Amino acid sequence: MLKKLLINGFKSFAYKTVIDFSNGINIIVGPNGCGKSNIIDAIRWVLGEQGTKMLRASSGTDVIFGGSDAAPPASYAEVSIIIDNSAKILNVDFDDVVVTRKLFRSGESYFYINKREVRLKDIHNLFFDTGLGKGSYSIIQQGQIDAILSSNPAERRAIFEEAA
Amino acid sequence: MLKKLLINGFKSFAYKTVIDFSNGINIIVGPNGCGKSNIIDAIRWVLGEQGTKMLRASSGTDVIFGGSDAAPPASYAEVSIIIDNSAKILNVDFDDVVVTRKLFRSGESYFYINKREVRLKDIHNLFFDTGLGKGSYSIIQQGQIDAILSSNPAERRAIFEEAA
Amino acid sequence: MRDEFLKSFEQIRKNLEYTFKRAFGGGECIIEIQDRNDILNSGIEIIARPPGKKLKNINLLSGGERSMIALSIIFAIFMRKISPFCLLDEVDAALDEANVKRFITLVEDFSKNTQFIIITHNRITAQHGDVFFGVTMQDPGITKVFSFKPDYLEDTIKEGIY
Amino acid sequence: MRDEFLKSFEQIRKNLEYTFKRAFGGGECIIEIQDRNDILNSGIEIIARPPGKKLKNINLLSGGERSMIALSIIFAIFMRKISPFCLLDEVDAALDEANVKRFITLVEDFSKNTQFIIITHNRITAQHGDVFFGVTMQDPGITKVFSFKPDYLEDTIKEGIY
Ligand SMILES: Nc1ncnc2c1ncn2[C@@H]1O[C@H](COP(=O)(O)OP(=O)(O)OP(=O)(O)O)[C@@H](O)[C@H]1O
Ligand SMILES: Nc1ncnc2c1ncn2[C@@H]1O[C@H](COP(=O)(O)OP(=O)(O)OP(=O)(O)O)[C@@H](O)[C@H]1O
Ligand SMILES: [Mg+2]
Ligand SMILES: [Mg+2]
Repeated sequence: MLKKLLINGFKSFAYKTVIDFSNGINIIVGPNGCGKSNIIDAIRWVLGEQGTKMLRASSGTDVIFGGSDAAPPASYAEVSIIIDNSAKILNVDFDDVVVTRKLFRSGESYFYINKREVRLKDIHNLFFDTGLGKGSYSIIQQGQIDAILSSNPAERRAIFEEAA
Repeated sequence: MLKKLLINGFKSFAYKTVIDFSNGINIIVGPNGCGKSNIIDAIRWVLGEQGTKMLRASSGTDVIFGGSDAAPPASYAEVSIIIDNSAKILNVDFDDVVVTRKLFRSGESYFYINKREVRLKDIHNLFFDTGLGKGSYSIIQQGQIDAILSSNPAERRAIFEEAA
Repeated sequence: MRDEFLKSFEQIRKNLEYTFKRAFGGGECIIEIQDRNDILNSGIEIIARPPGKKLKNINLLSGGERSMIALSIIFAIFMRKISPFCLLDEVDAALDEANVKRFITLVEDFSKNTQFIIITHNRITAQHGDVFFGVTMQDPGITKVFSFKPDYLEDTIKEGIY
Repeated sequence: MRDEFLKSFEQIRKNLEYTFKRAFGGGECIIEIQDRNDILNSGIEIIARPPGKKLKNINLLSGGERSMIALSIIFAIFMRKISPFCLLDEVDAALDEANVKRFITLVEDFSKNTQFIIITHNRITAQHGDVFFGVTMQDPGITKVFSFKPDYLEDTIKEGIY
């Protein structure tokens, strides 16, 4: 299970935010445009998502807090996720796995697994075939329901292909 | 204004249904799949819509009630619309304009304006440039909001082109 | 052909200033023909700045923000050719309570001169009607329609809206 | 490659029988690879028969019916690779009250073995949580998240859901 999420400087999270999730069903509510889907984007991003379309960004550094009337732009985006690994779903020897991703405006990018610096592909390997890697159906974004129903056969196919 | 709508044998309207609309704001509610959008389709159809995609049909005769566990298929679909024309928006000399469209399973098709038989193109001419003809934005269907936002530039363009 | 499109586009842009302000209470929305040299085939770019935020392409905005922008554009187009009636089918699906109220305000603006027929699952939208119709399917596959008074709104159509 | 796709497709089809029955309480849903001679490029057809109605291509069904079918397929795919957690973002937007309850039943089925994080504007979905998080933007453009108890559900997040 996902135990904890730390978001700092990622999209509309100008300042450090910590969310402690619980087992079972976690409900997130709030007005339009206030950052709910951005939480999903943060999780995707820290799990290694690169696709700008999936992250609703037009370039990599778009995900760094760009400023608003109430705060200046951030110089980096950082997300950490703590996953309970007591069932050893992830192939590492820790009961709690902490994955961190950090991106600076310069494009400099850092990845950590339990404080050890790694490369993006190590993040991808960690989650490969766990149901959380690429092609998992465990993250259903706003509008993805329509992709399945899409009259565009390629779009619909993609959903089934990813599952294979 | 739209005064009255008669639907008989069209889509899920197995039996004759009469809806008396009022001026101002008319609200239609009901569970999923029970026929609300079919009312919109009926209005489009009687105003001369031919596009199977717009009507959610894969062929012309698809709009005829096809039967269910509770009733056998209908042999024809018929929709009549009564429009208040006291402001002479429609170029005919009647205060109330009644337009009727009837389609049999054989494909035989009939159109009437105030009981006089006409052709489909007379229906199109009647509504041309009234805000109700082709390209009007007065009918916003379920999912059409997404067409404007669509990342497909051709889809988005079509919306603006129709308005011109 | 090309001039007609340009003329219509300019008018929509002008109307959009009004409808966007009504929808968002502030901020701005810019629609641009991407390729001015190939107007008839060019894509159309939409960028918007909700109040207090930064200007962004609409692909980067939230679901509800995108719905409100689309509605602003639709009403801006609608202003060009005012129709005797306007049919809206569940256009409020992605909106929170505050945005539903702003959407209704836009509708009420136009409803002085235009009859509206609105399909909705939203309790708040539903409360703003002058007349009400319930659509049901008690016999499988067969639609029945009945009209009812607002005092029945809560019970009668409870199964259709939330 | 092609065999993997076929094997996965067959399994999804089998799971779909279960999820569709849970979602619709009856009826059937058929997914077909359109061109068996060109499996890797073929489109996929989806036809369904809600209880009491006739078998139809999903393009001809209602908005809410389509959502429930998509959710049945998504859960059928999900059953193939059970994940430690599942994130759902406003998947209930087109559903009426009865369908929201069936959707929640499907979620509760899976939640015995999977943690769910669900974003919703729907009052009924929201009531079925174990824990609740409110997301707001009091300072323009800056997100704040706070957790709260169900007794605050009605008031605290009234502005976010309806
Ligand atoms: N890099 C960034 N810097 C600042 N703000 C950003 C950044 N990226 C996205 N945003 C803002 O985040 C907001 C969108 O947030 P999000 O999509 O999470 O909303 P939401 O709560 O899911 O709303 P809805 O209920 O409408 O779906 C947009 O207004 C956008 O401007
Ligand atoms: N020719 C036909 N004969 C019989 N039933 C039909 C026909 N065409 C469509 N239907 C049925 O009408 C139903 C769809 O109705 P409609 O789209 O009006 O629902 P709705 O009330 O708008 O629901 P939602 O709230 O989900 O959008 C489908 O179940 C479909 O099977
Ligand atoms: Mg969202
Ligand atoms: Mg509908």
